[in-house]
Amino acid sequence: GHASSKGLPDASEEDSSRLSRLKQKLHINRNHHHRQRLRRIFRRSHGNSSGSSGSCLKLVSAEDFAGIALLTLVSAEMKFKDKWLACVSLGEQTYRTEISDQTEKPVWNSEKKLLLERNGPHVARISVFETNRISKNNIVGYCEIDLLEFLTQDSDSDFEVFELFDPSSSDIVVGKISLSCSVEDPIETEKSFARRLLSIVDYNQDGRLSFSEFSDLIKAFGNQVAANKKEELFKAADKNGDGFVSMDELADLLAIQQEKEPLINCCPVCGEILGVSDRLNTVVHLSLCFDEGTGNEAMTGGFLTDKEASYGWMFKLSEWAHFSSYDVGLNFGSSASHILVFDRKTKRLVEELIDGKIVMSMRALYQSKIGLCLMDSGAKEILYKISEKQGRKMNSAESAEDIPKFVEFFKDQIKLDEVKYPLEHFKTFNDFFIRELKPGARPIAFIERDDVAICAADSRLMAFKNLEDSLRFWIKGRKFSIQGLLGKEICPSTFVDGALIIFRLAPQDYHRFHFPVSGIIDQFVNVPGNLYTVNPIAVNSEYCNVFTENKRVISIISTAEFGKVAFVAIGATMVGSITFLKKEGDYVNKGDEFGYFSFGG
Amino acid sequence: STVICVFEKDSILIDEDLLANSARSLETLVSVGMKLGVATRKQSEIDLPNLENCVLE
Repeated sequence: GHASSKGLPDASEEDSSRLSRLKQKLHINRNHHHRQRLRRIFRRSHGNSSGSSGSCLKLVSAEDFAGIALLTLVSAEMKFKDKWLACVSLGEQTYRTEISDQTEKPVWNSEKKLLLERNGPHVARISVFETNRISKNNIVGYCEIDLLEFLTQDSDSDFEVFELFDPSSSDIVVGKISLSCSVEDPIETEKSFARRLLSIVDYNQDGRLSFSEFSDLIKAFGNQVAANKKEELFKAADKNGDGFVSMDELADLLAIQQEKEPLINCCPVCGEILGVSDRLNTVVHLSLCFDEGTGNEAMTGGFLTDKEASYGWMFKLSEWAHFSSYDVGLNFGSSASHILVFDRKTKRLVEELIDGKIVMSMRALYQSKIGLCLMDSGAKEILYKISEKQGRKMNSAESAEDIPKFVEFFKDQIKLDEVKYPLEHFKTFNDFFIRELKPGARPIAFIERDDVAICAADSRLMAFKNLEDSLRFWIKGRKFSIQGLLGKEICPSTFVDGALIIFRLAPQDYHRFHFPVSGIIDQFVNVPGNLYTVNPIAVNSEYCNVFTENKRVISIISTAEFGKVAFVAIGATMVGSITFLKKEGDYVNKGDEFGYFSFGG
Repeated sequence: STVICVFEKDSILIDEDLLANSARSLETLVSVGMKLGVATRKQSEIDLPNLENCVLE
């Protein structure tokens, strides 16, 4: 750094600083009790995974682990020649490799540092795509790996080979993929992070910080309190008193300080506010944000799903031209064609599959004033008639031929192995549509406790504490209200300002709904109406009032724990038929089957 | 098709992860039987008079 405030240390000082360095080493070891614990969690792995920097370790135990895992997609063996790309999805992030040469044994050696936490997403989905120049890239095989399990298993080799499965039926193997995963030593994480930080303000590259350089760094953290205490922090950091802060000393300061009073409130790279829950999480987050890859074939990130990562140049062109964006949340216009949902089980984002033509027609009908005029001039009646006609068709014997095509289109979203009967059992498409599941296919949470409510359907769920929140974040139809939803016969005052939970069933979902609570069915109220789509394209549109204008049946359940609960089953275009399996006065248990939706008006 | 459940005011504590996703206008993929929330108070406690506070005249 710049000339320090003191001259260079003389010989006698040299001895004392060596002694203090020794003490300091002991001090560090004693002081970082958590480091011993982490040491117990880790053990040195044999050798090194491909070209990764720093020491790589295997996890001995995964409880309350939080750290950086280095995942490398090494190679694959497929059953035919093509140009291949692979994607890794973990939580809300997806990364992809470069495209391989034309081969059946692609080699990528592509690595990525991933944030791994016990209570965060730790099941990674690896998907392999065959690439095409004009048409879109197709997923050929996938596998799901619990990285924490992978890291704790006892294996000498750093590489593991996993089978890749056909998305349409997970018992057909379509290839193999070889990958390695190791954990970066958290001490190494802290050091490499300090090294990255130090290099930013070490203007004369002597590998240590003078007071003025240190001050610039503290200022860069944007923390005013810390900025006012620069001298104090500098003295605290400069343990050997040589007037400079070395990389180790900076690492210690950041680690210890972050625990006591955070130096860094938000990440200087992505701006995310950093909770002070665990200092290692902060350092890990910052390391990943600062990380520019280790020079090896680092994967390309910034995608939300593997589907987005696999899009070719056409989609990129449309995104670049801002025709459509690919994002979470309320989407309008062409961005509405990519509906992303968060899979609660895998903690990963999933893109909902909808036929492009259907999206175009829904956008035209529900997201514009023209659509509104069309509705008023007869489109409603047409939608109703189409649904009734579709119901008759789906109840015919010929409709059974559509079942395999339907299963193929939603290939990795319908699990045939949990359906009670084999496909051949279903005589019509509607029979398949209201298929039952095998007993135990849907375990009921806390089944013995009636004060715990459960999800009523396999669906995409939105939950709000009250009506205002639902209007703010989701339902944009101008006429929506609790009174409007429950109809005239039911007094809304019981439910005003109550919580609202929306279970939206997509075509591929299991279409029977169950009781969310135990209690007695007080009454059923039929409310005739239209059959608009319940797709978010309509629900998020101000031109359409799906939930107060669609055909629906309201049932009131009296419960000991929640008071009264209104259960509103709402029909939709094509799937307008609502059937109940219980009647007024019945006592029901949460998790019992309540009824189902099927094709028809 | 859609099911909407409406609860009485303050009768349920919905799971935090579901509320957090909904506050980002992000739907959560759930299955039948997954935990939704917990009753905030036993309805019976509300209905029954609170005898402890009664005093004999």
